[in-house]
Amino acid sequence: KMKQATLLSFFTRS
Amino acid sequence: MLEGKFESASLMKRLVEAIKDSVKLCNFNCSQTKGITLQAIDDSRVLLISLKLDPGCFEGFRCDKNLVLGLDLESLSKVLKQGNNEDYLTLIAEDAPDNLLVVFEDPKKDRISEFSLKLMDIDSDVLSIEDMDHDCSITLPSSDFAKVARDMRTLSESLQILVTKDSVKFMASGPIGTGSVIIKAHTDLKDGKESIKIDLNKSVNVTFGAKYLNDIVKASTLAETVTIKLTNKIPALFEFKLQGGYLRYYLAPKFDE
Repeated sequence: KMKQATLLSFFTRS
Repeated sequence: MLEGKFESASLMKRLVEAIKDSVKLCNFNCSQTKGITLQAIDDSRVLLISLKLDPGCFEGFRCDKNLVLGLDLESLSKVLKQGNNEDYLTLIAEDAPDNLLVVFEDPKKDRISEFSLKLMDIDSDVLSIEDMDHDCSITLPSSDFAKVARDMRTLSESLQILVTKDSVKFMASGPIGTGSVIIKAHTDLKDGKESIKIDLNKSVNVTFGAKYLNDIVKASTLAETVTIKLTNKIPALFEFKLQGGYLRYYLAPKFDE
């Protein structure tokens, strides 16, 4: 089963 | 005051249709030097949309003061549907606007329609996206990519993409069976836009949610080609070039738990 990553793990809030 | 006139309404109509199913509320940032830019993230925080419309995208562009126009894309879509593709479209806003004025003029100038759209205060996350180095870059006709994304979704909710030096393999595996499509790099001398270009630093094996890819390919009405930049285990970039701007999507991958 694959898990969906979110963008928040890669990019920071500015 | 903002006054941005498009040579035809069709660009804005297609843009809003391409993104409105992914994000509902968006801030349109307007400035004299940058034109109109937008960054929006879908509710699940998996897909990010980045739009740039340089002043050169417009037949005329003036923006005396930086403005943020908070718009509901469903409402904007309803208004944009009132104009014909070949109408001139002008967006007008005051310096501290409550409303956006949307004006359509047919090229013969015997019909002018005006709509005023209420603006909203939208509090949205903005992410800083630095230029990333990618393991590979693929450019292919956007309609080809749209067909693969739509077809393979019928098999599985995930689409695996494997890129090697001279081919891209799309694979889906689901309850009814499996499928794969292989696209090979080639140069079409008659029509460069039909070429498939693969630049590879490192082979890539990534998986994405088919639902998001199907949202992204809605932008294939905006550009004949799409460039896909992939790196193992990091978000992918899908870019549709516009005349003097771009529509980019950043999509987070799926991974094995």
